[in-house]
Amino acid sequence: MFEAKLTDGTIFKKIIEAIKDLVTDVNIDATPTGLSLQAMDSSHVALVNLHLGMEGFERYRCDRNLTLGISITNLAKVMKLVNQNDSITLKCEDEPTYLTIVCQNQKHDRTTQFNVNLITLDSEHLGIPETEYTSEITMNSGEFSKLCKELYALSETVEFEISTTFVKFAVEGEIGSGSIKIQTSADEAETSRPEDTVKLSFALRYLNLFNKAYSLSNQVKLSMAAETPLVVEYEVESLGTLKYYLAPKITD
Amino acid sequence: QGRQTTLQLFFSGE
Repeated sequence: MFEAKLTDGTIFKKIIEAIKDLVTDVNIDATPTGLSLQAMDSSHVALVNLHLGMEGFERYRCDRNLTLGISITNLAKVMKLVNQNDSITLKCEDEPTYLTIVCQNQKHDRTTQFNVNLITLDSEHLGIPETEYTSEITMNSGEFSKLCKELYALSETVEFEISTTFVKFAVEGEIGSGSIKIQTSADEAETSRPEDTVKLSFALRYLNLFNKAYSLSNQVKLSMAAETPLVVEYEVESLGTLKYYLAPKITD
Repeated sequence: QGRQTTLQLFFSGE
């Protein structure tokens, strides 16, 4: 059987909220060491990669590897039943046809249970090669979210440049061109590999979808290398990571 | 604004 209990169920709710506009039906892999999920959006431009380690759960048991095909759209509807401070338990039998979700408040006097039907999905698993990212930056997730939203009003595409002393987000649209440059000497942002600079362009529409995860973590890590998809990574406190990959835009 | 690539260009199918 499989059973995983999180004391703070709103974390799981936030994760589902943060991926539901990108991916619809996904396979969640439950193994003795944790839960993971990898899925692409329908246009194959973005990919969601989630890993939650068993250590982060209050209780975790998974006797054998299970693939749980689930509609994220429907799961998001069920997550509306999770209130602030509720714990959440996910459980199912070994040959499951549904996933049971149990939410309980702190006083233990209110319990909500819902069985979500499972679906069979063709898995479309992509192998992500080992990549040495030449440019990495960690910045305030709220600031990154705000910046992407504001730039989207001006342009569909943003060019990222990460260098020794700054990170620059440049846009060019019908109304003109401009950029936001953030000095990395401030505590909020820092480059780990300062000697290299990479410039890559990305669709802001996707970045705005990724930013729905900003409430999961105060910080977001951006990783880039030449001619490689961008990685936007949020650490889920003591549980694991939620990573988004975004294919770049190229000029022919 | 450039052409949007897809992830299959960079990642391999399994």
